Amino acid sequence: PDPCYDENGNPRRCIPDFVNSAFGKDVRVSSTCGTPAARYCVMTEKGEERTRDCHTCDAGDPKKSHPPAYLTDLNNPHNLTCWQSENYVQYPQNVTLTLSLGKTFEVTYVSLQFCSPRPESMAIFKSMDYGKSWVPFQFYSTQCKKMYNKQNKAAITKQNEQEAICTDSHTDMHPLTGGLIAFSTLDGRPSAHDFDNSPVLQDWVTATDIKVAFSRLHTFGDENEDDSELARDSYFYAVSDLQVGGRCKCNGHASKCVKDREGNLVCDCKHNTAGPECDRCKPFHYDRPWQRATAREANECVACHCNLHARRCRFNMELYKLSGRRSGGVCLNCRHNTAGRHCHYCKEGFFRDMSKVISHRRACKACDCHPVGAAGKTCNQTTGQCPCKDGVTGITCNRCAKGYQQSRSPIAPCIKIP
Amino acid sequence: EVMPTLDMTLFDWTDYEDMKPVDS
Repeated sequence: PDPCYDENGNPRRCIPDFVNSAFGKDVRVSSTCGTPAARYCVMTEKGEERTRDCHTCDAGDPKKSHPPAYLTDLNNPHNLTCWQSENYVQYPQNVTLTLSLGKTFEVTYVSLQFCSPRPESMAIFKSMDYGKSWVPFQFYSTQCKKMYNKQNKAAITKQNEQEAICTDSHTDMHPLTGGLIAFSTLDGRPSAHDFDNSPVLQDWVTATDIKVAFSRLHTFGDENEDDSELARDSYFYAVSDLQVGGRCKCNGHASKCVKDREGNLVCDCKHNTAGPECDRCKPFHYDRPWQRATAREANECVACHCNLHARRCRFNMELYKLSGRRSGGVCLNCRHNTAGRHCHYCKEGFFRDMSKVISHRRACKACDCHPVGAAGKTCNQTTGQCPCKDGVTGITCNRCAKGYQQSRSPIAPCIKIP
Repeated sequence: EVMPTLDMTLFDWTDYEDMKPVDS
């Protein structure tokens, strides 16, 4: 059964499955260790004692490399694979991870699992235009004001629901490995419980790309001491898993996303909708304005009513309002000699053949008014009676009436018999 | 009694050339 329709065939809201949209995707990173091969040291603590266990990162050796692909590969807790930056890329330099989702998604969370200590400051950004522009999603810092000019844990109200906040949560240096940063896009936002009716939050969770910027490393403050080289080799960013949880954005009109002919991910639109996000009505389905589906109403697009006489139509808001928000479609280029908003009557010079339904292609017959006997070319829409000159009779005005005879004048074709 | 249909050939079109149907 199609999730977009109920058992009676009525449309209902449908949404694609929740997925980790980062899984298996390429991540562009600004720094990766191993080119050239370099030492790095992993810190461990036992009580007060801190030890460093050093290894080599070598991009040329698969067993010693830490490529960005490890960010989005299968996250096996028993065999963690970590992407790792170069050593000591410290503020004001930052390290960025950029992920293109390849499609608009509604993002529910962004999470990072660290192999290194968590950063002292980092920011998550989103793009809604495939990386052309970026807006902040969330900031993490022990010094929100200094780093990002944001108040720590600012209150989110209905007035600033679409604003990134900064928090010092999840910024502790401990654990030295395995720490998590998880940002929930809707958590704490007042309209989250009424998401269907909140265009602000619908916009807020929409993203085509995610960027993470690691701004400042956590250190023990020993990077400027005598053995600073060893210390600096201990400070880097390393992440075992980057997840972007969400759903392919289809505005409630598709239950899945599929690849199109060009290989782009697009919604498998239902409810007579079209577009990569089912964000418009498909052609000839403009009888009411496009709307996102809600839990209560599928808001499917409806075909224009043109009685099979038109292939195109347009939406008219004025007519839609006048109809009590029921119908606003206006048929274009009515064929088969029909006319009107719904091609529901015969155009001038034609009349309804009542033996046929209006949707019949021959429902309108030519008036065929006589060029001399008729006073015009337009006949009665219902009966087909042409307007006859004095003394002329017949549906098409092609005969002289009783008591009249044909004259030689085309102006007065029938004259009274003397 | 059904009257005959108008006979286009009987009309004198001299002063009404612009009204004259093509096939008359």
